[in-house]
Amino acid sequence: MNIFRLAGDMTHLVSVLVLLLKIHTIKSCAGISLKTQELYALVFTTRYLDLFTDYISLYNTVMKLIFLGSSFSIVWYIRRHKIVRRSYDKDQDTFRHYFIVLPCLVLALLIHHKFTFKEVMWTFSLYLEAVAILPQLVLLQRTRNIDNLTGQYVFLLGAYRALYILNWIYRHYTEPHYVHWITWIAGIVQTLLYADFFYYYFQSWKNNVKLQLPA
Amino acid sequence: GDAIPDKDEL
Repeated sequence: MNIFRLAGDMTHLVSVLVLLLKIHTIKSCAGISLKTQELYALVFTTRYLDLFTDYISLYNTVMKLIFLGSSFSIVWYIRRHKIVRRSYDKDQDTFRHYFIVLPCLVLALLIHHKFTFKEVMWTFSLYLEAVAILPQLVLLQRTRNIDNLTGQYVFLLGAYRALYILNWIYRHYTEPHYVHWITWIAGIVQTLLYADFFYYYFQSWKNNVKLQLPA
Repeated sequence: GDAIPDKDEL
């Protein structure tokens, strides 16, 4: 474990807790894409298949349970909670799941480290996580109203993967045989997708104006 | 191919 990865995990943890807190306290999911949340639930499900088979550390297991629990409870809130669901904007959140899931699945079947079910699922989860934010970014472009919590959520989500890139660089230089080019490429693509959001987020923060994404 | 990536990361 290195500081970059710990900071990345904590940033990721805070991002999901910020979102859960928002939904739970104000009982609203305005501006949140259910599609993206469902994709994240799928990312964690396919990535943590080894949750009950390989024990790595208490930290690893606890964090996996938190990420699984939070992503599924966010989906539950938006789908099932009698108050929250009313604020879900299904007419605007229209990104088709299979436009993202199918290409990632095909890619995982073609490019992976080892052709086993768990390995292909793990690779699929990496590709999926890289693009899972797209429905959320599309929704933000459409609704154009980005409340603070949603802006912070997307920012923290992007920041966590950027910190992981520093972790991979660090591990590449400090650990022999640490070669994960699939992880690195997926992680870089993921962070680049946030780049324009980061730009507008910093602009709004610097000029102290409300965050507006160009149409 | 390279070693199977250890899955110690989240």
